[in-house]
Amino acid sequence: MLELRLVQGSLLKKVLESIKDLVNDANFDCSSTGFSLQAMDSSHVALVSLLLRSEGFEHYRCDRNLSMGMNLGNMSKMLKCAGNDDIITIKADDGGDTVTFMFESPTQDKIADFEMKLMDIDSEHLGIPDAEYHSIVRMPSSEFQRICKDLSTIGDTVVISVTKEGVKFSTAGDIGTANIVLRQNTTVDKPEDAIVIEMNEPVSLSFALRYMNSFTKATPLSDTVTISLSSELPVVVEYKVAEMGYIRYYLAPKIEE
Amino acid sequence: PDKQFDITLFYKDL
Repeated sequence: MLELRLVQGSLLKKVLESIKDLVNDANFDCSSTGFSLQAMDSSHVALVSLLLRSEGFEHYRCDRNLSMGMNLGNMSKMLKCAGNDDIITIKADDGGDTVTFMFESPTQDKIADFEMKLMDIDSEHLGIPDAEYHSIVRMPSSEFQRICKDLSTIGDTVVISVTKEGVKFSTAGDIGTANIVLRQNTTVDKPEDAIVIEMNEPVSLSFALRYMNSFTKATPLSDTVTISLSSELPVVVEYKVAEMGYIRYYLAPKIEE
Repeated sequence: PDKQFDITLFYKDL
């Protein structure tokens, strides 16, 4: 038996919008730790890792570890039927082939049940070791979204370089080139507007902008984004999900042939 | 032209 009650149901709606274009089908894993997902995109270039800790739910009952295969497009369709202020409860029976999403309006005058069919999904689970990153950039998520969108109108690949001067996002395409440099800025009124660059070693890596743009679908989840870079390793783009967890995107770099 | 790495090259299958 599984029953997870999330008062801030809009978080789950936003989480789905952040991953459904990247991954078609995925297993949601439920354990005493929380509600989690790890999945790759169909071309195995990017990986998404989601964790919503059990403490973040108003009620969290998970009698035994459960893995539920879901089509994220269909799940998104169902969650779109929940109001932004609704409380969402996820319910499933052990060994069952459906999951139920229950939506309660804040005033309790509307209660809806949506039952979705589960599917068997064969998925690889990758072990991601904790790494010391050469450079970590924290910046407003809206700024990162803007940069990815702007650069993708010029080119297909972004080069992200961190030096002691700051962080540079560059691209090149048929019509020309673009470079955007951000400098550390911590003298801001609101901490979420800060640009914090932690450089242990300079680093420069190339990534497909198409994926970066897809990651920025998570922008509504968090005011800030953290980009962790190390030479010859996938970049990690992390958005916090309120106080309850995170969504992390891992993207393999490109190299010049 | 750039070569795109596969993410599975970096992390071990559990």
